[in-house]
Amino acid sequence: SLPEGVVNGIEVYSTKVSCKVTSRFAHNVVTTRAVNRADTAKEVSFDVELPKTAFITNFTLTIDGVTYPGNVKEKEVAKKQYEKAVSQGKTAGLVKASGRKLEKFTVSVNVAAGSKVTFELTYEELLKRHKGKYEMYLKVKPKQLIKHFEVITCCCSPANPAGWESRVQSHTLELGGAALIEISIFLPQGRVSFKPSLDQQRSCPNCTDSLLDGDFTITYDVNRESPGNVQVINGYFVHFFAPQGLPVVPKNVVFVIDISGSMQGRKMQQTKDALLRILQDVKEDDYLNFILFSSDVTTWKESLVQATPQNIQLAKEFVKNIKVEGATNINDALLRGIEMLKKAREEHLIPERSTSIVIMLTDGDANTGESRPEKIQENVKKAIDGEFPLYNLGFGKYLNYNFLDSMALENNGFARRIYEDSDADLQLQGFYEEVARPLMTGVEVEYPHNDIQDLTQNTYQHFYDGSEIVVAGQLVDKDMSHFKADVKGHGALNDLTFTEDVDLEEMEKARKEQDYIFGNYIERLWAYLTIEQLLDKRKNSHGEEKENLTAQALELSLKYHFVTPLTSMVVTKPEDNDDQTAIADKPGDDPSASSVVPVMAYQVSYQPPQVTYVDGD
Amino acid sequence: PHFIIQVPEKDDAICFNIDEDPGTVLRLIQDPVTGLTVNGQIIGDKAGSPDSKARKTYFGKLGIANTHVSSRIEVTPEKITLWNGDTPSTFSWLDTVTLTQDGLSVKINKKKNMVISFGDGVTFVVILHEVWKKQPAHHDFLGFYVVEGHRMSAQTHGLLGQFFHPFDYEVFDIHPGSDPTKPDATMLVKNHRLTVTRGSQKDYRKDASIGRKVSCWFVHNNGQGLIDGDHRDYIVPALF
Repeated sequence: SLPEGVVNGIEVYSTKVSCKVTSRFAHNVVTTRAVNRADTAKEVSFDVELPKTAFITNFTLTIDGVTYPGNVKEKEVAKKQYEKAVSQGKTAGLVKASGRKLEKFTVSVNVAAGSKVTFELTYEELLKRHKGKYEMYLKVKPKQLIKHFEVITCCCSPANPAGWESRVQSHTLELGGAALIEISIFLPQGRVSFKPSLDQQRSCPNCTDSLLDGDFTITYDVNRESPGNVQVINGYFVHFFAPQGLPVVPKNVVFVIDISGSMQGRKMQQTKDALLRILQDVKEDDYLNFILFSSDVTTWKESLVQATPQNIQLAKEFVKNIKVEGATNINDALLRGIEMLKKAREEHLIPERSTSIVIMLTDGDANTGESRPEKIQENVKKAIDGEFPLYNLGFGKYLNYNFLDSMALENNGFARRIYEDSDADLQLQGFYEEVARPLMTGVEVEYPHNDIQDLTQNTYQHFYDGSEIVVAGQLVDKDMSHFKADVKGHGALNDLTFTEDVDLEEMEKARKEQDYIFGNYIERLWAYLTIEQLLDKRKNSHGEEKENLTAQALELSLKYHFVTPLTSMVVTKPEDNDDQTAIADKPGDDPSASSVVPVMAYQVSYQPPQVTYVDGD
Repeated sequence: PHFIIQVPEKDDAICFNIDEDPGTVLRLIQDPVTGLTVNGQIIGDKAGSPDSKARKTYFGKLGIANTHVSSRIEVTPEKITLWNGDTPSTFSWLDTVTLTQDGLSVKINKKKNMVISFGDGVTFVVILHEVWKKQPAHHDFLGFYVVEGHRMSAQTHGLLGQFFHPFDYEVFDIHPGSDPTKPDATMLVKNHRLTVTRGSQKDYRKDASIGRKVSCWFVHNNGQGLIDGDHRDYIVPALF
């Protein structure tokens, strides 16, 4: 005769996920309330899966009405507290990678009989535009029936006459992989509430387990009347830029493909499938070539060839006949590709107004030729010399992803994991589609030097269709009335300069007329972006430079209360003459590292020592 | 649409209207030497009055082309499309953007105007005239100004282009007309003797809403006698 929703003496009577998106910056609060209905103390656990790109900004525990807030501390300081707790046999938890997009935050706490506990986790994320959409993603998987279960999302937008975004185009709600509801919502404020009753949650009429197990995804794009949009609040500004209607810049692509023995079987088949589909989408004014590497390096053609129908047909035949063999010579393959692109430019074999890209796919570490990662990086950086970007695709788990990531970042590209799964070919194709449509190259966002400071990255080698450039900074003089922002770049046919005239007085007036709560989200967005970019830069720096970047990122993480790879969050509960300590921090991308770094400890003085369950990926 | 021909030599101006059905495309400039062509398509009021005398007409679409380099610019009050061969680039009047390529520079000034320069010596300005969205009668429309044309050849023609070459006229016998504020006169131009009326039009280059008053001698009947041939000779089948 246990009340509804009571499992093992614990009733989780409320879970509320509250998400607010203001101009791409998402603020999410997950609150769970539980009560121990048993006669003895029981463990209550709280699991949240949050996007890898998000920063935790707060975690609080409230037990019997007393709240224990989280404090962000430097990782080393937090670690000492954690180690002390663990050495005394305390409960430990982890934040670690979970699946492709998420990491899992887990904490358990013992609750005395009849006591209530509230967990509240806050995290923030800058939603990035991919293929014309922003996506806010939540995993919905409660472990038991919950009386009050609710996901509320609110997209707030500072609508103003200057043409800020004003509409969420569509919301998509997908639960259990089956139900799909699309709701069109018109802003200034869009709101979606998902609130299943207990009966709707049940997997069957008399079951006590929950049916809810799915993805809550909100996808939207902003109504973009003009290519640029600058928002300023409290001396901080953010500049979004995404022009439309421009023709695609022809591209010269070298695919550098690993055909070593480890690619044998499904991985190679998926790679071929993806390449064949990519070849169908290549435009006729593009140029391409394939470089295959194992122990040796072979090329499809001696130099880049135009993607004429005849050449595409030949390329397809070539791809179909790729055979796996030998070891992994990343260094020579990349250098060959880079040289080929440079030579094509020098010898005017490719159109003058075109852009070059190297896409490398590998499933393992270099083990023949030059195999020292740092030397390969050095060689590649020197060879590319900033002329075009390198994108690295790491296929599967058995590779040094940090090396690929670092090498791509220092050559103006990025790395992407390709998960070994049934859809690996689609992942590969999806990546190509992201970079297949450059609309501008050599993009520089310029502001008046004397008026702006602490600018985030403002130069980009490419602007890709469906993406968005985001630059944030601070005004030197908060009371200034006006500034100008120029976005310069090269288009497929001409050189372009987009100018934004920012009238701060008009913006402030419009802001006051609107009934929006702005808070300090632009300042936090600036801090988020700055920390993210400092951490990326840090990956390829050494010595004093690395120390400086670390110090800057740490200072901002502490100031803005972000749990980043440099900080941890500590929750201390003074009780029974002993401190109870919980620590949360952020795993890196290396899965092997995250599985051995405990990041949450919570002292339990009246329970036998135990380790909470942590799900891996 | 109103046409205004400024004649600096006389420190004066001549103006005329062309009244044609909405949808009609008129040749404004055609220069076979530089390859430049400008055509304009007429739009009418929202109500679409059948009485052509009461009807107001404007330019709703302009087509500017340089056939020598296969570039075209189509301008409407909604958007601006640049074509290089078959490849379009689209811009909105909400953009402030400058684009440059060999021999062409275009600057769009957000919700105001666009300046199109073909090298040195040929510059056009297109003005965006926005009306109140709920205005019952009128559409947004465009104005077209030639601010520099000295590199256009002597063979340039069209409703505007024919006046790029020096021409002479004489106005005399100024006398009261049917409207006491607007005297009539006789104009001798291109071997025609025309009755003209003193009036005024506006130059909106500096301010698209108020404009600057320009006094001019108004030539009646679709500029008949002033323009070469008949105004219908300038009707072309398509914008490009």
